[in-house]
Amino acid sequence: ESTKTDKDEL
Amino acid sequence: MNVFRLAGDVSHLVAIIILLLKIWRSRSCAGISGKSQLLFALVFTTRYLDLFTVYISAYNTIMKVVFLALSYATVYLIYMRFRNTYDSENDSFRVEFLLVPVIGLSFLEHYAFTPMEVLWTFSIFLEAVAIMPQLFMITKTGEAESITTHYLFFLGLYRALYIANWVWRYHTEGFFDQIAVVSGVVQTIFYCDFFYLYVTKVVQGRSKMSLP
Repeated sequence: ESTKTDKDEL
Repeated sequence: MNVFRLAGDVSHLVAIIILLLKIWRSRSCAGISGKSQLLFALVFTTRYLDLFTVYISAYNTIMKVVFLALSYATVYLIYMRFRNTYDSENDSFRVEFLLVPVIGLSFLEHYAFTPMEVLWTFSIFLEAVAIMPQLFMITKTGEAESITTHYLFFLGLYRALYIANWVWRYHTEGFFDQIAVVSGVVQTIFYCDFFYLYVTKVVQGRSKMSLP
């Protein structure tokens, strides 16, 4: 699951 | 990081700098929607709260700080320094019509029900519609200075490049961020009509873009 902690996009 | 993503970030930065320089050099924010700029400042503020919690990379941190600083500088110029040139009469879009549905949606659809995740989702949804006061203002006055249209062009280009980035990432890494992709596509659609006018009017040598 995608969460904010693994989001590197701006 | 891929070339589309990097080009997208650079376009985003170029757009913000174009707007800031335009206001600074002309000592005027005529034709600029302060509401859109306030919304963008809110977008960056709610999305980049992770500056305090996780470290991703130097690039990531620096870009976030730069975007935050430039967006607040823009808001400062419009509402404080050059507020006598601010055209509040034509910046009449009702922001609550955007904020209420966006807040509601971010509570309904998110990856995890935590403050950080809900605020991140809020920022993604809000960014998709934050340009609407500016587009509304152009429609209302019927024209935009060419420098304002260059700003919008780079902002739209940034969104289009992010879509290319997601297509690339999907094929190379199997990466798919549903919330970001769906609202990113919606956001890009808002620029299509403008892109058409930009190419047919501004690029072909007119100083102002007038609506037909």
